[in-house]
Amino acid sequence: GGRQMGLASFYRGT
Amino acid sequence: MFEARLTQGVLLRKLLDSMKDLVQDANFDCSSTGFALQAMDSSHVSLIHMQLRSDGFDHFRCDRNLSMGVSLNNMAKILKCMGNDDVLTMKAEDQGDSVTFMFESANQERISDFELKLMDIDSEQLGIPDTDYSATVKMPSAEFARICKDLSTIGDTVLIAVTKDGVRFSTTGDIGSANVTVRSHSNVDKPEEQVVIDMQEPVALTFALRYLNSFAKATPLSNQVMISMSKELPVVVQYRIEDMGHISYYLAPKIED
Repeated sequence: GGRQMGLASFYRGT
Repeated sequence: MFEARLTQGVLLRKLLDSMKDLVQDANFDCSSTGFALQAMDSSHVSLIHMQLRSDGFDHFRCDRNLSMGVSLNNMAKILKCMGNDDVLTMKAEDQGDSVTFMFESANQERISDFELKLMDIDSEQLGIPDTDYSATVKMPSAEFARICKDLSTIGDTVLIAVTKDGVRFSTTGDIGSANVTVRSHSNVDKPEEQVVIDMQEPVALTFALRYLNSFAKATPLSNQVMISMSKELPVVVQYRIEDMGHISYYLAPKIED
């Protein structure tokens, strides 16, 4: 169930 | 020159075993602060952040910051050649293209060194802000591992719901459904068995069990695991490594469309 989010949606690249 | 000596060499083997299934190649960052790694899995859904502080080593020298790119699988294979009670020393030159692992048996009768070639790895680093999480659960790591494994027999995802009554792990699948609720309880005699729930507000998030089962490979590193969640944020699953640091896993949630 549900759509798997990626981490980039939450954290910015450095 | 980088040189680090760890009396409990087996610790590094356990660490590699807890990372190699998620990430193939990664950079170990050596600095005066310690020995660290941040890496995402190939699908960019989960992230490992591991840190061993320099003061946790028996000897630690790092003249200049060094990034050592390795195949985690190959490094794990080398560390499998280390005896359970061996003392481990890692050595690398500043401009070198290899890292050496030296294993010394406790009685000093056997000394071996294995050299691993380093690789150039382009890794994308993410900045993770400090967050006050809505709910934090500390529980026995073996219990968490068991729940993730058991629920995997029914479904692919788990809903983790924290309320003041406890933390509930739920799944559904083709053959049926399952729920496991863990309630907070303290045990003065056995602190490693206690469950502590620190909740600012109730939170419920869905995660892929496949990743949580990979994180549970870190169970031998710590008696307790800490699970931190906030609404619509990745979960943090952290195993503290006594007197040395931690390994933390971040996993993005699944969102209902």
